[in-house]
Amino acid sequence: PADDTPFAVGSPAAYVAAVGRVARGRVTEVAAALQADRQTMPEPDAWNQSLVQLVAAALAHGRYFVVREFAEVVSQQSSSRAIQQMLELLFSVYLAHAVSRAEGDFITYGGLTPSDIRLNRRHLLRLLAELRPHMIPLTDAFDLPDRLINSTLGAWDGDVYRRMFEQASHSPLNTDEVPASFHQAMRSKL
Amino acid sequence: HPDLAVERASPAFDIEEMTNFVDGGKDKTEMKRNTWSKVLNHPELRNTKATEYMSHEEKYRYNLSRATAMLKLIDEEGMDVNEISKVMSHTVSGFTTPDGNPLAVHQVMFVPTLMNQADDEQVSRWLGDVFNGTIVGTYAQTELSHGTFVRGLRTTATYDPASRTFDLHTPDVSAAKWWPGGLGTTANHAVVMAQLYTDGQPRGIHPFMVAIRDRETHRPLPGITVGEIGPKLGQNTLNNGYLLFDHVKVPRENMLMRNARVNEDGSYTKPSHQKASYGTMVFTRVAIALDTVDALQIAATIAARYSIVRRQGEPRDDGQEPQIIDYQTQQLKVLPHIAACYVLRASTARLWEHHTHVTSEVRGGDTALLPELHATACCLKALVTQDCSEAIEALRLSCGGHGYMTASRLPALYAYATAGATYEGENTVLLLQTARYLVKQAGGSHAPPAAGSAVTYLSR
Repeated sequence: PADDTPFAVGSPAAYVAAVGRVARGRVTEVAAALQADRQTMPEPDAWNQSLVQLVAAALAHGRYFVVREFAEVVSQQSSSRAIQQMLELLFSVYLAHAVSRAEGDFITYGGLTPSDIRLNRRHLLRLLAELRPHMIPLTDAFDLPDRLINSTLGAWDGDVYRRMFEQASHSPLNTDEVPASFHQAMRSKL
Repeated sequence: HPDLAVERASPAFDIEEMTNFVDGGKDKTEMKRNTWSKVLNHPELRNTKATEYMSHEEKYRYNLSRATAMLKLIDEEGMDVNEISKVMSHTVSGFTTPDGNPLAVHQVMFVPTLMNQADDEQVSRWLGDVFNGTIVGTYAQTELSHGTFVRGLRTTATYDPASRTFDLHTPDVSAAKWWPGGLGTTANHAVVMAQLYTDGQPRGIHPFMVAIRDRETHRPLPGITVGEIGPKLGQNTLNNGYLLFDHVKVPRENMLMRNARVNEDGSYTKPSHQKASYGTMVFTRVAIALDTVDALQIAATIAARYSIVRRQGEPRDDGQEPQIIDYQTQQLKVLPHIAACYVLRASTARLWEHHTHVTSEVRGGDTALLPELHATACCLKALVTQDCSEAIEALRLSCGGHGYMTASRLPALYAYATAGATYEGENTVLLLQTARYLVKQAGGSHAPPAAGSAVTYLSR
């Protein structure tokens, strides 16, 4: 394995290591398959035999890059303890969700067992409940003025239904209560 | 709304401090707010119109006038060209040009290309006209039947030492330039990527600065066919266009020569590095990733606030229907994507810092880090646009029928993010470029990665 850290549900470092193992497993496996195919067929054909696995390998590498960089950001930043805790919670949600979206990869390459997968599913749902009370402050922190959001559903004050009626009033079909097309001959009179 | 007031009553952290984290520092938050304030209060920008019921041409005119006002604002404020793409991030551009910015490619590709690929003499020759608005440009690479496989482009630029000109030619309609934003009716110049031939030898794809319309009359120049390609899923006033050349003569001095050169006698000097001319694409891909996270942040904010306000279900003991966010299914639709906003933004910002560092190294002649940067930028652009596109769709679904309304803005945000999965390198092709680099690393046929490299895990 790229990183021998044993997997443990709830440990961000263990998740990051598992994401790294998936990336390494994906890349080395497809590299080996390519090398073998090159012995028996022309390069373009060998490459084509592995395209799906190559794409999966690149995505796994990208995921590892993302989590590795964020882990460093969290460890290096000097914000308050409250911010640190919130970033750790967000990271845990991201990691548990990433595992839940690619369970097969984490069993095949990441060193997780079926039992780990079951535990992760429950862990993710617990984390969501933990994150829930912070949802609005976390999105408020994106610091987006209403005019930049420009949505009937997403304004700061939450006055959703009034805005929806106001937007509907702009429809040209609401200009007259009886649209002009009604004054054409009715089908029954044609 | 009382339910939102409850949510905001006692946050567990300092929201301003978290905003500073998201922006990359207190100074960046201040700079951002300062810019937004100027945009939102600018006399030509502050009053907006609903564009949903406008015709295609009315929308174009409206968005172009606002894009022009934005350019004037950038000029008035003397903003650094390197800051422009950040200023024009989706947050602001969705306000200034809600249906797509016809000048976006001018700002985020044409200008950076000139800065990075023109030599010093060329920069001084053109940049004044670019900044005073005489030259409006675009970046013409993709062809009607040739996309991300850049080596397969078929537009030719054949050098003639006698006239010291390149003959720029579109061999058939399949090689028509197709897609560049602003090319339709906005730009009067284009950086055109074409197969260079000197001494009868193919030299690969190179960039050329080409005038396509008269600066005074805006009429297409002789030998040039140009127009707009028509409506798309979203971003309909980006003014994507087509362009064909019928043996158009381009002066030798108009090949961008920072990386490769053609001398008067036709002798050719290769670029110092095979990927040296990829600088603009790398820059743009990192910018796309950041910009798409920006769209995800907006979608997440919309879905979060709606999920608090919306109540639906059997009334509880207090007589109120439950808030939809208290359903586990809704939490799974919304909350992981808020986490993704934080993780993807910070990680992509790190890649931006890396890009800035590598670009300065390349300018100093050291191209060692360029292959890894190129591979990482390809990969991140693909991963982030794919993740954000899927996430925005999930957030749209979390808002039920109201998320299907244009007025929610979620359809436009989805169209924006999913466009990012297609343009500036279709994602599968980009991922295969990354994979090629990774396989070489795994097989040991590349130089060992430098300390701190993102691929050291492969060489263990």
